[in-house]
Amino acid sequence: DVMPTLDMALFDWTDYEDLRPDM
Amino acid sequence: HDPCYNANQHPQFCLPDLSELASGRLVEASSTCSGPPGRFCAFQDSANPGSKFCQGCQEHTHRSEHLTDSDGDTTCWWSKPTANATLTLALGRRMEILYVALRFCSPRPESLAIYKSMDYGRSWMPFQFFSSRCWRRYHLPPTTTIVKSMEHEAVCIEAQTALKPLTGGLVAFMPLAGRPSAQRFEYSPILQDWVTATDLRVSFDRMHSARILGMRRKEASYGVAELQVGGRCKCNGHASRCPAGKDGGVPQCDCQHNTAGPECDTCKTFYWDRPWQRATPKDAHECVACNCHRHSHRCRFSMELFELSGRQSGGICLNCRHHTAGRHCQYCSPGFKRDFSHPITSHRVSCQCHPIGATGAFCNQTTGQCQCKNGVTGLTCNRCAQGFQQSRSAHIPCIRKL
Repeated sequence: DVMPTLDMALFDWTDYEDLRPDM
Repeated sequence: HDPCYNANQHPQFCLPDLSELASGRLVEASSTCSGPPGRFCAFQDSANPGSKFCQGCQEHTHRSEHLTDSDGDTTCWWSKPTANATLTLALGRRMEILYVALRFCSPRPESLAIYKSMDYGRSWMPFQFFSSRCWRRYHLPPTTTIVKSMEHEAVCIEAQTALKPLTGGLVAFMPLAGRPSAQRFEYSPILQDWVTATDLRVSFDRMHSARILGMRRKEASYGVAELQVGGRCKCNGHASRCPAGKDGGVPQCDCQHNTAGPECDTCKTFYWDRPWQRATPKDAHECVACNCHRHSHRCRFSMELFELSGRQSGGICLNCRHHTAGRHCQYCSPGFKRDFSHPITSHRVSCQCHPIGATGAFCNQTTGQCQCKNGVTGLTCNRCAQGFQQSRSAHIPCIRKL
């Protein structure tokens, strides 16, 4: 099985704005 | 075709042409017979003292420009009647001198010295002495043989000081003649230094007795028709041309073999994988570019690394770009990995670690494997591992499935 790529849109960025990539 | 490279474009030892260095240059005379009431006497016949003639000094006729003109006329510089006079020639740069020759209008001096400067006239050192009386005039023995231990020293010789010919006599000095290492000049730093000069000075120290010449003391002058200096730019075997600089200025070596500097005495920027060396007929000692895989334009030389490499390579790349690092810019910087689908020289080495799944931007330089957070997998840490699922937390992106 190939696992799906992490979906950046699913993350809650509230506390991690500094980690949030430009999308 | 540049003689610094052979037909296969391999570098080879090369020299600028031998040229007449005094030609067209101004010679500074310490004394010139330049007008009344001065007068000088000379001989029309080189062997006949009875051919003496005298004439008054004229303002422009006897100036030192006549020493280096090449119009075919026997125009002479004449000194004032005096015991001493000097002629000084500034060469403008460091030259390798092969000969110095003076053709006299007067009888040759009883004692004459040639000096050279290597620092543009600030200091002078003896180059050669000529005297009928070496001990008395210069406190040196008359020398016929030069031994190896003194081949960088001026000697005194008795030759070329005879009274006759009374006119047209020659005094010539070849700095390498009779020196034991002359045949291996290109391998002798001592002789390479010995022939190097920025300026030359001829000192007329004593003339033959005026009485012997059949003259009164105030009639006896030094007269020289021609001063010739043969030599070439000092380019250390790395240039075949040395053209005049801008506006006819000081000649400049046209440096080859990736060398640079006024005498091709250093390596060009980025050509420091080996130490600079003077070229020899056996080895051009070309400066070699550092191997930075096209990720840097600057490097420095390390003798320690050069020795450690068996004298093969001593360059250390500086300011590696494109996220590369290492002595040859052969590694990726922390956080960057090589894309093996591109050559090592490619600019396209970029970090592929996932910004959320990886713990940082560091990856294995060889495999490209990023360091993944718990529960995350993949080369770039971009997927949740078996038994994990994506969370909403960017801090813990994968959580164990319930």
